Amino acid sequence: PPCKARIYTNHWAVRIAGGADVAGRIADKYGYRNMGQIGNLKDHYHFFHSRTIKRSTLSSRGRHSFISMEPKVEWIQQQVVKRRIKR
Amino acid sequence: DYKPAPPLSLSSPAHSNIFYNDAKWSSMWYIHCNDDVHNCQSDMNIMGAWKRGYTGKNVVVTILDDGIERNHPDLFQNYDPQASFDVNGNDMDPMPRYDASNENKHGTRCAGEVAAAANNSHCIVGIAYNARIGGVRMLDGDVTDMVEAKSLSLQPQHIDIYSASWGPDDDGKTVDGPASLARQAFENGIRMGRKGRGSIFVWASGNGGRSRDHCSCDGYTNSIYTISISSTAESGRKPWYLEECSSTLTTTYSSGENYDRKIITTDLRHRCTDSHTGTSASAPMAAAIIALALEANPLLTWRDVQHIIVKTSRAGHLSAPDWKTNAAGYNVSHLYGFGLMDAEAMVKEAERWKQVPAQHVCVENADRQIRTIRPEHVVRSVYKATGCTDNPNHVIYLEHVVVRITITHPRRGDLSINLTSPSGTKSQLLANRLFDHSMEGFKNWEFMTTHCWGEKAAGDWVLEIYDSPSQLRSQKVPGKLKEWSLVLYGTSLHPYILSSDKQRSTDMLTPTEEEEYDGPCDPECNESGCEGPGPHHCINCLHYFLKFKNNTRMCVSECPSGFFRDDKKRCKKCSSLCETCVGSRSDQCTTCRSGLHLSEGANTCVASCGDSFYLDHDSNSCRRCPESCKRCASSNICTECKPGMSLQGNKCQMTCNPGTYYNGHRRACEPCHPACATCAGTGIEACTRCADGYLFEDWRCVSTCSSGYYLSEQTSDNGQVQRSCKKCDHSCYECSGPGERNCSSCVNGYNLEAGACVVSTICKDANEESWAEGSFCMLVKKNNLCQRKVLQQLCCRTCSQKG
Repeated sequence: PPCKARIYTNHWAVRIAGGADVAGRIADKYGYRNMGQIGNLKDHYHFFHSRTIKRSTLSSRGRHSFISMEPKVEWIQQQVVKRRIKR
Repeated sequence: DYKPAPPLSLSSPAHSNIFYNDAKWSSMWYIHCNDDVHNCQSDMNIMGAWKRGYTGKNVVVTILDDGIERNHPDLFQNYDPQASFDVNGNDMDPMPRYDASNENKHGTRCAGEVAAAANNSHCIVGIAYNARIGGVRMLDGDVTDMVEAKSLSLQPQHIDIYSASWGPDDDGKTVDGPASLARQAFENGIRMGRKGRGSIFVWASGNGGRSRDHCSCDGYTNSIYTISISSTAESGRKPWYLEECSSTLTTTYSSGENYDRKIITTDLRHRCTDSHTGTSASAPMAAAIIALALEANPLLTWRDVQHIIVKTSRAGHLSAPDWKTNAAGYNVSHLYGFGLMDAEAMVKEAERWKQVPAQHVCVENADRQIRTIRPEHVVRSVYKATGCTDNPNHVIYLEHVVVRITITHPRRGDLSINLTSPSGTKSQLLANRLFDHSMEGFKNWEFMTTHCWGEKAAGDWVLEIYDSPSQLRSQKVPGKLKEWSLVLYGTSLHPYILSSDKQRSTDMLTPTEEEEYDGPCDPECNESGCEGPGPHHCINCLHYFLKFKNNTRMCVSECPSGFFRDDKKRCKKCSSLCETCVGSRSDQCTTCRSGLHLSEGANTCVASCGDSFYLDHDSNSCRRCPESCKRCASSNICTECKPGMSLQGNKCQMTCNPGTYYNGHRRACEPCHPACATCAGTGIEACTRCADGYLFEDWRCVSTCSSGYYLSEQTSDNGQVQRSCKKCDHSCYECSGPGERNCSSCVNGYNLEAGACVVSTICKDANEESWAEGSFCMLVKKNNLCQRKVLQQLCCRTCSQKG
């Protein structure tokens, strides 16, 4: 059976220690827009990268992906579309 | 000094029969009382909770879905903007996106069930019609891990209850659940939400309306942090869409078949609808009922809520093939969890609830022994759990049990998995899924069961993995159980006993409410203590417990007649015909109700003994007849033999062929004596019928009649001549026929006279002495003078000779 292709979006979840300012600076440095904290998950931020394809079966490449090299960036996850069905 | 709680006065205004002017009020069967019963109660007892004054005041519920029509006439009064957000559009307004298909109606429909305003002449009445209701628009766009996390962690200090009626695709081949951010959002909410008491996450169990799926592959319902809600139709039957799994906690009503009555709720464009179906309709109902309980006691933690649900849900009229009672005395099913929610029982429990002890999480060591899973075979792995006795996470009393499993397998849908607790409660963690062809297996997947709630953690846990190929498969790559581990959630202290040093949150008790019970317990209570003086107030029983329909239980020293005790200290009913028994089946009786008899060997109670049995009055039981008996009056009086046997006296013996007889010692037929045609034993004396040429004479067969016997010939009814030797009359020595007149010779001392033997005097014939030439008696005889008595006696010899 065809394996289900993952659909990558141009949104990222990032965990950055040090507070919102630090997060803002890192976002700017790599070309992301910091959309703010994710709910009430401390140190977790929603980054948006407008120049990445909105939906792709390939995870995104490019300079912005070097963000994961930043020491303050503890964790990063490019968001994948999940199939969710109403009951 | 124990004071029972003062009875609720039903006279206060709140108890007048409730009626609302809302248009669809009369169609809301799942809230109503039964039509014709005063002080009636629907099965979810929502009116009962309302009558106690609980309608969801000061409780905030939000619906995670495709938005909420916040200006709906039935919603705007209770709408709470602080409990709302548009994650898809990243703005504050959760209004749904309208289009011709009306696809974004789901959230609005769910919201109405929870908190549609009452008595506003519009549409319906929400179950928690005074609660605050919000909505999060998060399904109407790309749903990502981050979108879910944002929704689940919205305003956790303001929102009490999150209700979600969605999940991974239920196409029968998906295994999916919350990813890392969503999982963190759950944990965050549980840890810090509601000022540390934990957010309440209510989830629709895994169905989506497609078949052959199993909700244990849905990681949201499998989570211990979500209260997974199942559905039942008004009739109590399983709705067509329902999936069964062991993580379901409880059930509320929903739509069933097309002939079942429907759920009514608010709809897009200010309308009402009865098309809201499935567990989508059940989850918000459950959220609203929990809101009533939170109003009754705002200090309840997320685990208190689950404990109260377990304690108060009832099997009632819900029909399921797998209802079982676990060792803690709770009835539970894979279809409905612990049964139908009971709003009134929940608010009553909530009013006087003492917070349960802190949660302990015991992660038992992983079993990394690799086992091959072969088609049509079972892999059985036993793990002896200690419940982490040696560390602070010691778990004695269970809540949730999670099994983390890693399996490789060529066809995941062919697997089914069971877990049996030390108390013997079996949970089906996974059933076969016909459409799941995946070769991915399970990678550290967490299956969860609620079925062991309240049981003891320590002991042998048995994991069974069945491989049932649904189609031909390559045998080259068999499945492998790589690793599995148990995670036991629960407490080391009994969850419902008060320990003196236990921190009790007494501010939730008002002074007038009943104080804790600290009087003496019934002798049948064990060391766990009690909540009152009676045997039904015990926390746990010293000996056995009787469980009643209303879920209460009573401790007893012995099980009453008509009950038997099982290995879990429960008194379980015998079959109706038994007086006493060792099990609930009809063939496990030990004594019978009056008028019935215990059938030996079958252990059943019968009104009359069947073939091969006789009634033993002493023991009032049907005992087995001797081996060869078909019917008997007692153990040694056979009245009818089985085929192949023949009755010999009171015994049945093997029927032997003519010319043979049954030798009891050798247990075989043996030949008769040659003179016998048939016989009852060996030797010529045992003949019962003679062979040809022989004559029957006193159980013997002889070729000619012995002396003292004469030959008798009788013609039987069928014209046959029966020849036998019959005994002569006792007066004859020999004879030629029956009676005393057919003698042919006499014994000494008797003379034969005219065929009869008469006592002879001394017969000295006159001829012998006194008379010369003896001619005197000859003269007497010649002149026929023998009939003269005197002359007959004088010449007795000559007279008795013939001729």
